[in-house]
Amino acid sequence: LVELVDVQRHYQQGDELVRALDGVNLQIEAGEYVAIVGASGSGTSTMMNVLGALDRPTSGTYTLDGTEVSQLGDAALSAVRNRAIGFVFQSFHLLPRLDAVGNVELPLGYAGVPRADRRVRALSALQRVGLSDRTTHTPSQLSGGQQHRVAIARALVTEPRILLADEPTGALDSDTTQQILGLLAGLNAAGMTLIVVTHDTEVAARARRVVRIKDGRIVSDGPSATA
Amino acid sequence: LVELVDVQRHYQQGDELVRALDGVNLQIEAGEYVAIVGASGSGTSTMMNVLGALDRPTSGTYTLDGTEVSQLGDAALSAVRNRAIGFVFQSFHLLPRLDAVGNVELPLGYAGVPRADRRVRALSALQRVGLSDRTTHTPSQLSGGQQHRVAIARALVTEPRILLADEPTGALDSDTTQQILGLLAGLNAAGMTLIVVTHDTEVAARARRVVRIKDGRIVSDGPSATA
Ligand SMILES: Nc1ncnc2c1ncn2[C@@H]1O[C@H](COP(=O)(O)OP(=O)(O)OP(=O)(O)O)[C@@H](O)[C@H]1O
Ligand SMILES: Nc1ncnc2c1ncn2[C@@H]1O[C@H](COP(=O)(O)OP(=O)(O)OP(=O)(O)O)[C@@H](O)[C@H]1O
Ligand SMILES: [Mg+2]
Ligand SMILES: [Mg+2]
Repeated sequence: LVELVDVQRHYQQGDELVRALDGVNLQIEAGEYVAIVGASGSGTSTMMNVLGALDRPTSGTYTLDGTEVSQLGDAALSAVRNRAIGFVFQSFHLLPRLDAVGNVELPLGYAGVPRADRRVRALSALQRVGLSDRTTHTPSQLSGGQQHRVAIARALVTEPRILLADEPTGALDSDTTQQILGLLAGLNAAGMTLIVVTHDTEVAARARRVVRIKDGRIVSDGPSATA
Repeated sequence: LVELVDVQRHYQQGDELVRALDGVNLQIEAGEYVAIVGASGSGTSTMMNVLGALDRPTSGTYTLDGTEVSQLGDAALSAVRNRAIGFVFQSFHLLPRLDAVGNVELPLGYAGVPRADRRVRALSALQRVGLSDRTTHTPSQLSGGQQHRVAIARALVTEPRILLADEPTGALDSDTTQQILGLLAGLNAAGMTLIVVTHDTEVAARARRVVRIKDGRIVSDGPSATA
């Protein structure tokens, strides 16, 4: 379903070249549950941005469901992202002037879902992350973990084939973390492909495969301890 | 050193009253190392904002080093914050147009520290959080954990008497977390008062006292398991 071949992502920083990704080869089948683990600065978010078609590699290819993503124009890329991919960003990227339900409805709007259906589905997604009593709060009226859960709900509301989650439990206490992990496990059992960056060994343990990244390269790729 | 008496912090949300803090009484002595633990939405950040003099309670008093903070005007409050308190925000609040060293120098500028000294001290703070090779990167050119560490360095650069850290290791892998916890332990041993909100039991274990918050109230307050 997802294939990265020899992916490089470089940044020129003054006279220094930062190799955020330095030759990444990765294949993920539909329905897998993969944890991506790496130290701070190792390249995990950069890899997620390439997988989410939000960033183009400096070199190498990204093939999603048979289509080479680098060949797509912006409009086609946007449509692919909206239909196939749900993304939980490490820094959430909620719209400050929309309340929780407004933020969660947004991808449904882009997908052309009728207004009444958008609201019902957004409220249902918020209920699944435990935020039914915060739907009319804007991001600044929400705690860090509540904002995190709005971002998760927004990523799930379109029922994407692939969920890319960059540190989905970073701002959550352990009970809420377990609640979210249970939700994700259920979605994966129902067929959703999950690719999750995490620093939390407990989150990585829930995945069936662990890919370790160091200095922009994959250094190990195998079954998780609990697989 | 720090005393909250009967602190309430309410928000009117339409026809609902949100009691983010619902009668908090807390005393912390100079040199203590306190972890504040609570579920997502329990009121920990709200409490930190009151302690950091960034938010005034709806009712109740906050006394810092003998001065009742609610009596101070904005200028006096600003000066107290700059001199006495270092704050690591849950969402970092870095300035997007300044690079790492520029962000870390900022509180030294407000404190009137001469330009050359500011740079030396900022670079030293960045070195202590392992970011010597990222000093000229702006926040968007940094990973999540690197941004987090810039926020930590900025909070420490003025050598404040009190460090308020709201989830200081949330975006960090375990090795970097240990590095930061070691840094904090050393500063506490040298006399800095540490008040740390955390969801991470490993971080709470490093503190000597744990205060648990639920629904805006303190439900327990005692020695940490490892104290
Ligand atoms: N401006 C506001 N208006 C209305 N409600 C608010 C506002 N700010 C915070 N709240 C509510 O107050 C409660 C406490 O928020 P706070 O940010 O202190 O939680 P927290 O303990 O830091 O949670 P987390 O661990 O998720 O960061 C939350 O339920 C939140 O929704
Ligand atoms: N725009 C940029 N310009 C220069 N360097 C960058 C840029 N974006 C990221 N980097 C660097 O690329 C490296 C990888 O960044 P990335 O965000 O992928 O790390 P990460 O694995 O997600 O880290 P974390 O766990 O801290 O979030 C980092 O060292 C970072 O400083
Ligand atoms: Mg990252
Ligand atoms: Mg908080």
